[in-house]
Amino acid sequence: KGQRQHHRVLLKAPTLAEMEEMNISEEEDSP
Amino acid sequence: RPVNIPRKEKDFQGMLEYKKEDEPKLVKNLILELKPRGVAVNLIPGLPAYILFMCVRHADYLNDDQKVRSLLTSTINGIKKVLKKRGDDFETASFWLSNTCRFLHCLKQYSGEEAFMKHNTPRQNEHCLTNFDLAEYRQVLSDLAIQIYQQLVRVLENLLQPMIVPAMLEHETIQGVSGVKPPGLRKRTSSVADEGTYTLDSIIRQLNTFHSIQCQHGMDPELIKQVVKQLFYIVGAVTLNNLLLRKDMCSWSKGMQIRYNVSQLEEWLRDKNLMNSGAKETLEPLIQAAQLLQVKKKTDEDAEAICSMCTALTTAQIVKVLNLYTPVNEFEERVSIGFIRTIQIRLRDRKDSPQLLMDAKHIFPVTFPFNPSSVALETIQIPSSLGLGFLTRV
Repeated sequence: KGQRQHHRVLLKAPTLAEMEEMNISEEEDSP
Repeated sequence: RPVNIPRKEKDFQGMLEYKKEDEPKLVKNLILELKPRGVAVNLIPGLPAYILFMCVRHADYLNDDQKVRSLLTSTINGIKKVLKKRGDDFETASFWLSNTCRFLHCLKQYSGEEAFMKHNTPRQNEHCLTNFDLAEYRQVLSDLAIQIYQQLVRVLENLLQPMIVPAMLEHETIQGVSGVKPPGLRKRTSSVADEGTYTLDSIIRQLNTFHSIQCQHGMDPELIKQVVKQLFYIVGAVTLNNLLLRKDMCSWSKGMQIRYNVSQLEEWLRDKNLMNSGAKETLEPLIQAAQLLQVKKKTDEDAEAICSMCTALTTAQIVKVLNLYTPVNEFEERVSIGFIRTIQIRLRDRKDSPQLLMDAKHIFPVTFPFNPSSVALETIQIPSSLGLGFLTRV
């Protein structure tokens, strides 16, 4: 189990600007 | 319904379980609708950041990369949204800068990377992320923190700006120093606050407000220092720029008043234990301009003394102050053209910029030094006022 700690999978992240674009469609429905 | 059996804190693992469909509710209640001045006043500093991180930990524990990604993206966008909507409010900017930094520190402290684990307790080390490396998201959060910082500086600047000239230059606290003013300079009023609306006390009070709210939000001490340094720079630059444009500010007595005001600001730094913030150093050009107003300006020795004293002023600034210098009583005289020539010749080899005015809009680059927390995640409780009853402590 201890071994697993050394093999974390890198999660690729979009940039701040890309994130904003992704979000526009998702949250517009909330009042 | 299952009976809610109270558990001991040691039974918790410092995670918060939530359903994927509750993620928008989490962002709404914890970020979008949380008012720093309302419920948040009584929270432990950085609580929103800890809660979000504990949710990330649970998604990591489930090995659900989509859930982790989605939460991080919604969190970052939520914070951006709040700042877009209420970012001109000082408390909102300060609150979310503090929490964004705390979230970033959590992602480092529990990343499992040894460099960030040095100050962890053994229990904290057990709480490190197990499945995912979120280094790229840390970079995005750091970029976000820079944006919020810049926004915060602009907000603080807007609040401080109207006070600077009236308080630092126009208002006279030292009674009797100015003596008789030269004819024609007496009634000049260039700011709305000339009636004494703003004094140095107004600036000090404003600095106190900024400082106490930042402390209340748990802003990193190193970050508070950077904010204060930036504010002092703005005060110094705006004051000096106005001095360089106003003949009525270039007198021996104004020099005295400015030095007194600067000493009060320095006193404030000392009182708040911020002397090592670099804030005082940003006032150096103003301090030297005030000294320049007060020293003798006649002989070659005087010229030499001025040149070795005024290292933080450009030649253009030194010459301008000398040209504007206006005696306020019969014991003083204008600076002779010959003296100014001497100064210019002596400073010829200086390779400084021809710039007269300081860039009052300049923002120093900000850094967010790692600041691990001693808070034990498993002890964190969520007040019901946050409306996060759908989160389960794990």
